[in-house]
Amino acid sequence: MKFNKLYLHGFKSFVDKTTVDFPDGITAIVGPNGSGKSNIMDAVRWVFGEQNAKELRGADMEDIVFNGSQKRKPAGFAEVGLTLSDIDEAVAAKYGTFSEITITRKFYKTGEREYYINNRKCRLKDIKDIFMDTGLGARSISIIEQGKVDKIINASPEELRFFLEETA
Amino acid sequence: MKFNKLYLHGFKSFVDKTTVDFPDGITAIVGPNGSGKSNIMDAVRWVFGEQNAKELRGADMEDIVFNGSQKRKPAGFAEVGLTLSDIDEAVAAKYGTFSEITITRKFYKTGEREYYINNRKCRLKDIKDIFMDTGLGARSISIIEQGKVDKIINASPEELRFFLEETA
Amino acid sequence: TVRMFEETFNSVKGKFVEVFHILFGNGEAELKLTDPDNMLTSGVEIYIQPPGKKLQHMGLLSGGEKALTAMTLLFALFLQKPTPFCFLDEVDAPLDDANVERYVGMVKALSDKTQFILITHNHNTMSIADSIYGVAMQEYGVSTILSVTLEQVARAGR
Amino acid sequence: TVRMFEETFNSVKGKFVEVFHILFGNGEAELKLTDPDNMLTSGVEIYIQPPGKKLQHMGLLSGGEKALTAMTLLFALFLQKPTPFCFLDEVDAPLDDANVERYVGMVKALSDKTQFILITHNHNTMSIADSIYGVAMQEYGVSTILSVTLEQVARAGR
Ligand SMILES: Nc1ncnc2c1ncn2[C@@H]1O[C@H](COP(=O)(O)OP(=O)(O)OP(=O)(O)O)[C@@H](O)[C@H]1O
Ligand SMILES: Nc1ncnc2c1ncn2[C@@H]1O[C@H](COP(=O)(O)OP(=O)(O)OP(=O)(O)O)[C@@H](O)[C@H]1O
Ligand SMILES: [Mg+2]
Ligand SMILES: [Mg+2]
Repeated sequence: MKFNKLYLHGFKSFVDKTTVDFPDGITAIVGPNGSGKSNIMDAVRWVFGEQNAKELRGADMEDIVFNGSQKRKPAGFAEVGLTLSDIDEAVAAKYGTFSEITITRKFYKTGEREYYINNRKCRLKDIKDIFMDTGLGARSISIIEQGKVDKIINASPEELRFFLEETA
Repeated sequence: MKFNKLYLHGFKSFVDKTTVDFPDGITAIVGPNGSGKSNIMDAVRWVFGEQNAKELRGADMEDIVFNGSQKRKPAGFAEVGLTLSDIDEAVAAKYGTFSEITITRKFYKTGEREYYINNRKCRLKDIKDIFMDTGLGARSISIIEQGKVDKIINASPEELRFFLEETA
Repeated sequence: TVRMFEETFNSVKGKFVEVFHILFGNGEAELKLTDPDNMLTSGVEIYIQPPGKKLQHMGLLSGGEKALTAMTLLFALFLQKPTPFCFLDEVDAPLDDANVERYVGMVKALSDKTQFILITHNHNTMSIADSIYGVAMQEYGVSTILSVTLEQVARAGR
Repeated sequence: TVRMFEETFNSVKGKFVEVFHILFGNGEAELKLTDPDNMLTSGVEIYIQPPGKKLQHMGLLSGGEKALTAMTLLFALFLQKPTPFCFLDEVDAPLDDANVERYVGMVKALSDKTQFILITHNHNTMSIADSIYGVAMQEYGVSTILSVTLEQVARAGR
């Protein structure tokens, strides 16, 4: 499985349509304090299915929708899309595709939530199924938020066992 | 009030008698990971009277005593001394000194605790009295531990009021 | 003491805004009382709005913005009443280069009344120190400390 | 699945020691089962002993040692079974220059099987990236992202 690109629209400080390509190898994300770097990681965890706003540094889910700036009005919805390739054959067949698949999550300030796979509506469970057995997910060990690197060594023995089981 | 020097002996990784001078102005403390920099701050908070081992990153008070290394045996006690000058006149008179005063704290692995001011035994309360109205103390806002800079903005409104009252 | 707290609060409030503009450039900042009618027991809250952004709760601030906000309050309290001594352990770790410059600028400005001890890995922070101590473990597990120069530190890092 | 867990545990245990020696130089490290007689439910614990120091509980480790220990386990798991993607947000902040070098060395070694995304302010970390994105707010409050070079980043920092 490969991550090809991430699409953001109205998610936190990314009010305009923004696309981020993920080339192979190592990508560095740099920029001043408060410019929006960690918001990109929040977008990835959200599109993976994170349901708890606090895990995304918000008080409630509305906090992920762009809430305005000096010159801009608040947005009405937040949308994040993630395009993947080299996916598992069985998964590719299910969605009638040979290579790329795009998972999309949308949240409206009015409260509606929508999930899509290749522009076809689906449930959150369908998105989670794509990542089964890959060790990936909103709270997977391979995503480490800012200031939380100690979460691994502060983990309980049961949690550490769980991390090992994910790699079995 | 001025901090002149800090004396460490058997405190955490400072097993040998060590003296650190504190000149006026700005002093930087640098060095590799794990070399003992934060242990110096723990020593300052301990000599100010910190009674909770967890605040000094230990499980219990024994953890502040040097517990041995490849070539050294564990120490039997920990001792920290802090020399101050330009102290309040009333305090100076009480301890029969014109300028410098040294506060010392000792902890033996057997459990005894000793406090000294200018080599005369005293109680912890006597040490705390020296810092009355200076805004200084083991948990004062002007000592910020590693990774805890958020303690100020995560403080409750009552705690923030307390910080302001200390400067009244 | 109610009068005293009120005076202190108003004075620190002004200094908080002053320091905020030095550390953040523009933007809005305010210290507010949770219960202004009851000066004896009211708590204090921080409201900040980084330049050009909307007011929001503190949780949405970035790592660096949180550290800088904490320093804003600390330095405002020092302007109100300097404490003899301040000890900061790697508070510059989350800051970008520009904010490290502003942070050390404030430290320098306050250092005539307060002794600062800064534990840091950041070479820009080291460069403003009047004296530098290097902590090392020449013998495993045993810490020693000795006075060093900036050149010695730069050489050791390589 | 008991057999499977046992095999995985023994394999990761070996890799944990291997990575520990790359990141810490010498010292001892071990992954232990809390209840070895009961493979089905036993938990896992980390024991480490930095070079030349005594074994102690994890709370006494320094900020940098804790971060490096966390990376040791993460990278050992990746050696066992690479995940397609790894996203690290300023995990290099508490590390000194020498440990940043070791950390990026491991990332490079693992990057043929795993895509890494590293948020960082550290110029040594940026220098090993295959591509760099700069995030900025040219318009206040609005984030944009564009591809940049190392020279552009170095110039912006000045
Ligand atoms: N819903 C939202 N609408 C608009 N802006 C938001 C929203 N949520 C967060 N932000 C903005 O995003 C900024 C924080 O972004 P982020 O945490 O990604 O910064 P960062 O680049 O990681 O900075 P640092 O280097 O300090 O960690 C905040 O200043 C906040 O104003
Ligand atoms: N009681 C003790 N006896 C011996 N060594 C101790 C004791 N307590 C702590 N240590 C040692 O002190 C080390 C940690 O020191 P400290 O936290 O001061 O490091 P540091 O210089 O701040 O590093 P960093 O830059 O990573 O924050 C640990 O590796 C530990 O072995
Ligand atoms: Mg961030
Ligand atoms: Mg430290």
